[in-house]
Amino acid sequence: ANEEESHDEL
Amino acid sequence: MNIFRLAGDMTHLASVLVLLLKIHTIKSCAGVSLKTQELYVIVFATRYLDIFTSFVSIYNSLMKLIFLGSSFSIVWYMRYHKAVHRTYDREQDTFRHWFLMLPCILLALLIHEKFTFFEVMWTFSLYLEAVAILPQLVLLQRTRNIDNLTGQYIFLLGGYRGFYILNWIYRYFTEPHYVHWITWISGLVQTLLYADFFYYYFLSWKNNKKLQLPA
Repeated sequence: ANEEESHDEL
Repeated sequence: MNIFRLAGDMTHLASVLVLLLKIHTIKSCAGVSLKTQELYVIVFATRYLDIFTSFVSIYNSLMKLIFLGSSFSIVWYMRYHKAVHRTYDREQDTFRHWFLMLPCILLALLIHEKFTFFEVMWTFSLYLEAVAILPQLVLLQRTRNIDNLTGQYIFLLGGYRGFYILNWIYRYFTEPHYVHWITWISGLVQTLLYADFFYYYFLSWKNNKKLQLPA
């Protein structure tokens, strides 16, 4: 499953 | 992390440090728009809502705290510190910035990647950041000459997003499935808003003259 894509940029 | 993103984050950090330096050392916020600073507080507050729920890296969390802390303290200084507040020209800084927020929240409700609270808030913060500099640029047009620190602050603030554009191009070509149209378009709009400022900033630097935007 596509893991919860959190925003990795500021 | 890539060199463009690091350069962007360091340029962004430098911009807030230049502004804090100006306000803290010479106790002056002349030429600085409080409206833009307040918009940036909202930008960071809505963008970093997940600061305690999603951990990306030490660097990421540390920078979020720095941006949140610096933007809040700049607004605090400009509003409540007597000496600094005295240098704030309220008559000129009249951009109705709350009206900027409404279209951004509506647009975020319409165009987003996922319809979740965090994602809509995050998208709202992207759109808001794209236009947050407008009160500052309007103030710049009105106050004839601005001091070097304020000019450097705006230059660095505009430059950081330019580095981010290079970062997005780099990630697009190096990471499969890395596509974020919303981020890219709002980042591009944000940088383009600085175009004329960059032009006059470069001219003033080349001719070694005071920075003045045409009325």
